[in-house]
Amino acid sequence: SMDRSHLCQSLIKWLNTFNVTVKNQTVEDFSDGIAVAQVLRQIAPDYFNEAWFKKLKVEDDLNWRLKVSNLKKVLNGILEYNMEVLGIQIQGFQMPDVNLIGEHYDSVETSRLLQLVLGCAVNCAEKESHIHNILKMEESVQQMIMNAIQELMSKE
Amino acid sequence: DGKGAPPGNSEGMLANFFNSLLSKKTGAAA
Repeated sequence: SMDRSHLCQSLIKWLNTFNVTVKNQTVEDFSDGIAVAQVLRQIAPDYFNEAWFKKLKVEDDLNWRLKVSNLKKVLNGILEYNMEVLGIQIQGFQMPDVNLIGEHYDSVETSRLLQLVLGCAVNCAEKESHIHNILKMEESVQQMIMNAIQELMSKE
Repeated sequence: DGKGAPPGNSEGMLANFFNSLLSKKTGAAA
């Protein structure tokens, strides 16, 4: 099985290739769902639109309950986008525990969330540009990303 | 630990994988 702490670092490096207006370097930076939501907006702007984004609380120093509330909305959005737009039903994949992400900045659970974002990117209408961006990354990161995609594909 | 891909092969393997991903058809609304 995958080294998920290592995977988390590789996926954060990949997410750093997107433009976001919030901090996006550490696992903690991903604990309120906002950086992920901004990336999703770039991946599928018609689906993850302004109205969807406005359901999230965007403030510095959110308490952990509000972070978890954001993360639940982000996770549900990802799963609905997979079903409704991509026609992908993910089965048998261990879903991220958003409580552990929001309260404890857990890198294993964060890796599961970021892995689902990766799945959106490489299956969306603009997947070609996302895949080309992945191919510009260092080989060790590409390797981790490949493993993560392969695991997801085995659960579709 | 000896369980990874053999050295020297990984670049081709990565290219193969991502090329196959590019040609994969997805999208319920496509």
